[in-house]
Amino acid sequence: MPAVVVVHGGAWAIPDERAKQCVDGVKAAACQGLSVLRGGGSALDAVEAAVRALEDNPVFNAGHGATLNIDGEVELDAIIVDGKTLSCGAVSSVKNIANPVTLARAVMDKTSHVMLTGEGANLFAESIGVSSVPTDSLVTEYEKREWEKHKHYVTGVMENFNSKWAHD
Amino acid sequence: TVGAVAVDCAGNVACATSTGGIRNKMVGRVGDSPVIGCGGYADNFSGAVSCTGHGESILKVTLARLVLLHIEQGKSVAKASQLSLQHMGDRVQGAGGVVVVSPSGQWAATFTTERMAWAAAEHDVLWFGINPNE
Repeated sequence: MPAVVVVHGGAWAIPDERAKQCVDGVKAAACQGLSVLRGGGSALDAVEAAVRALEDNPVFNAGHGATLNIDGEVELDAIIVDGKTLSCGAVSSVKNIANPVTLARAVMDKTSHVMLTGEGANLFAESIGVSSVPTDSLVTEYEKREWEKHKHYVTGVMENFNSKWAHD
Repeated sequence: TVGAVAVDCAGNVACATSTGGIRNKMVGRVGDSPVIGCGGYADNFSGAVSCTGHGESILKVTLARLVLLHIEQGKSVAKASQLSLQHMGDRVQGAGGVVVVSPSGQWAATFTTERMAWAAAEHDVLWFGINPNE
């Protein structure tokens, strides 16, 4: 049976100046996932490792490259699903967690629930020893500039929804 | 948004998706990424999917589960991805992308946005791309 890992770094109008960084990042993440499989890890271990690599790369909108909400805060979402058992874990609107995918896996492995959100997700993280990190460590200078620029737009986020510039 | 799908040597599949959401989003807004069947789904019966794109559109068509439904009906992973993204465009005018893998190791990276960075690693081969039809 062939082992395969496929990753993406987000679908949007990626500008030319960021294209190489994005491609380099997804290549590294795919290799990270495959190395986990080669080491005897499961598909679940591989996708967690690959997504952690992408979350740790500030080029991507997740973890260390997160966008800011209208209040200038970071709110992160993640999910992980095991196709063997249909087990699933997810977190939403969690703040200041470097690797939300690993917190999602902890929800799957350590609770009887599927999703924890907001303050509850952060309290769960604290209870299992996942420490929060400062907002500044998750936000790049590029994102701060873009957030400043876009908050002065006449159109709001709802008007921009579904345009090529504004989506997850 | 970032995501990954994988199949291991035992034929088990899995998916994961993670995101910072959309810039300037309302406080408390949650998109598709953490919602099961929308931002991702995995089932050894059909495959694993991770989605990216316009979150509200992906939610409305339950995109990840829709891709797997097409696979269950006999479509290839590539065709299932294309049909599902086309459906999302037709019904709710949303654009996005998916990565998919089947339990037998078939895979696809498909998108309807201008670009999506993707990579696939299998055996000693690394496939990658960012522009349509690469």
